[in-house]
Amino acid sequence: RPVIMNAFELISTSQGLNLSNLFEK
Amino acid sequence: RARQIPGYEDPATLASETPFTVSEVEALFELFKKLSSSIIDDGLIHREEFQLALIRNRNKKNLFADRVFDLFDVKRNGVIAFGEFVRSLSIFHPNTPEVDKIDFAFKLYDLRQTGFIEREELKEMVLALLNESDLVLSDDVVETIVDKTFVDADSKGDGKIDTEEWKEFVARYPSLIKNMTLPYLKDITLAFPSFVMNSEVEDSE
Repeated sequence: RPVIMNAFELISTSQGLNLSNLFEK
Repeated sequence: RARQIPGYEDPATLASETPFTVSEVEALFELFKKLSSSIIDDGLIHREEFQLALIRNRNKKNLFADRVFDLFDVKRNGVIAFGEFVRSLSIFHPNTPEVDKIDFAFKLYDLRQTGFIEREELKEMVLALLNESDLVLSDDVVETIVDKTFVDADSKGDGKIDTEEWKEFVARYPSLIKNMTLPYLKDITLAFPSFVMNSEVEDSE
């Protein structure tokens, strides 16, 4: 059986929520 | 030069209201100047500039970058001023109480600001994430993921997640707010020596 992911865990991986990107050159 | 920036606030004031030191606020000002001049050089971060920095693309819509922008834009005037930038970023500081991070994440996910995270909103976010990641899942699978998560999180079973349920859910799955902490905000001056160098130059001017 496939592992059912926690939907919030899934969306927390969004690039748009990764604020460290603001600091990249 | 700093005073000419609309909405500029004194670093000492911002440092007194946030976990940042004065020199860290000054370092953040260097970052702010860079971000706020990437498309329109007016000392304010526009939505496109924010998105460009976050996802390296100013044209592609990103629901989550949009939501973060909306929360940073405290005055809701379509731009992020320096003070808003520093105060909002302070949520992501390692020393900021977890309760503030949990609250911020809830507001992010409460897309329509109803005070609840509704099933439709969660599904919309899952679809946005899949689209962003070029992942394709059948509608059945998406529904199952959303259903399972709701059964798990909506302890009162009323079809929506309130702040209390959200707090309990995060307590069970702490990794959900991992992205609410940027470890290097604790020492921006070490992590971003180039910003500090610049801010020192400004200090001596």
